[in-house]
Amino acid sequence: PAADSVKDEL
Amino acid sequence: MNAFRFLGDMTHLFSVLVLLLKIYATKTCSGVSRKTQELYLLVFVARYLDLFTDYISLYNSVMKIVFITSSAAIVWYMRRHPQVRRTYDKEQDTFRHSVLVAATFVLALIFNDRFTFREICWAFSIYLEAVAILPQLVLLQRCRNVDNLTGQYVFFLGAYRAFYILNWIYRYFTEGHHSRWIPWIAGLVQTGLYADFFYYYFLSWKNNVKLELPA
Repeated sequence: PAADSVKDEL
Repeated sequence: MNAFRFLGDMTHLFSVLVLLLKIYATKTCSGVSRKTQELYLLVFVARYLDLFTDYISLYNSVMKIVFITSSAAIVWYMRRHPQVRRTYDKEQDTFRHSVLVAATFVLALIFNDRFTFREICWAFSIYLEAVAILPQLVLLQRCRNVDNLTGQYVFFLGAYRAFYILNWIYRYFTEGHHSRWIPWIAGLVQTGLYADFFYYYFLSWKNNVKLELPA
């Protein structure tokens, strides 16, 4: 989901 | 994955490996703040809770494992290794990092994307990472003579977050406007904390003299 886009970062 | 983020991850990885190598090769940790290393271990553990639940990519999982194990190894060396732990500047590394942990945790309870365990831990890890370098910067000012490996370690650590800010700018214009104010503000604070270090590091590099931080 778009909201978690940041969570794919380290 | 854009170039800024990849460069950021590589400088971050490099900074941790430089420090681990310095400690492993020289068997000394003088000038290194154990408190900062403990804070970074906490940052990684709090942020990478999804390591076993959400698979994003091989790169993502491998890097998380490398960051957690290398920072755990550094803390282990500084706490347990008989030779290394003797060289730890215990009297100099006096920053009350428990205050940082408490303050950032409270901040995460107030400011988070969603009031869930995962999100609060994630916000906590972002805020804590922004201030985790403080004990190390204080120690550097006390120790005065910064040995170049430790200097390089701090430099790469600052460069990594600067690359991440460029990454967020890039993603803002290419992927649309997701809510990412938490890493934005924390990232700017974090990079700001390095500003004076970068200044003295650049001067020492330009004048080709040993890095001396003003008391």
